[in-house]
Amino acid sequence: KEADDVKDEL
Amino acid sequence: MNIFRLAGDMTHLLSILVLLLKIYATKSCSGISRKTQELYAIVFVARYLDLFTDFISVYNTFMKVVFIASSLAIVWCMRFHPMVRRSYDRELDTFRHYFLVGASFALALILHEKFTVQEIFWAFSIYLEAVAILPQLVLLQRSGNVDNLTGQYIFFLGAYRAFYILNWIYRYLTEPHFTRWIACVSGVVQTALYADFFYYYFISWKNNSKLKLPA
Repeated sequence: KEADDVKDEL
Repeated sequence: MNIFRLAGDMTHLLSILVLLLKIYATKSCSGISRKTQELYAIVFVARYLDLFTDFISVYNTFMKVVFIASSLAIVWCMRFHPMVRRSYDRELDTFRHYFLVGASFALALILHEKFTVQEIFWAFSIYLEAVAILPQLVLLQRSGNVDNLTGQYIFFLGAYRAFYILNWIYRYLTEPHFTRWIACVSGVVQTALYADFFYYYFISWKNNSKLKLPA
């Protein structure tokens, strides 16, 4: 998955 | 991670701890909407589908597990714990919350960042979380008096998303390509839904009086 796809927020 | 998001996560965790304290200490869930708790359980399960596929950090994984486990435990308590379930205001908690689930999912099918299962369930969880408090606010209006722990629970629950709005503003200003329109617009709507509750909460705090919502 591209980096910006990963949801880093809860 | 920034201070606003950390404050938001800690406030969110605090709201869950206050609710667990109320249920555990008083063995009662009076004044708490089971429907809202069920919606939150759906929100966390739908949002954290990436729990096993994307590892962000120990903190991120730990908090996801805590949110999923606590929301499911609260729903379980309200449905099956013999002492707790007896105090559930069944006749007051009548909001047709399945409409909220349907509408949020329909909206997620239309408005999402990418047309993939994970992204659609993520958008669905964002929209559902924005309206999940409605059954709880309706129940409060009907039950009139609000016990302290319930009032604090709802206050922290509303405050956490307000911190997230500051987080999104901060990230928008500091990170070049940061845009989270779905979460941000939905978060503003979510926080706005608490506006009148915050007003009456502030009034009761200022007058040091019991929190009462006008029927």
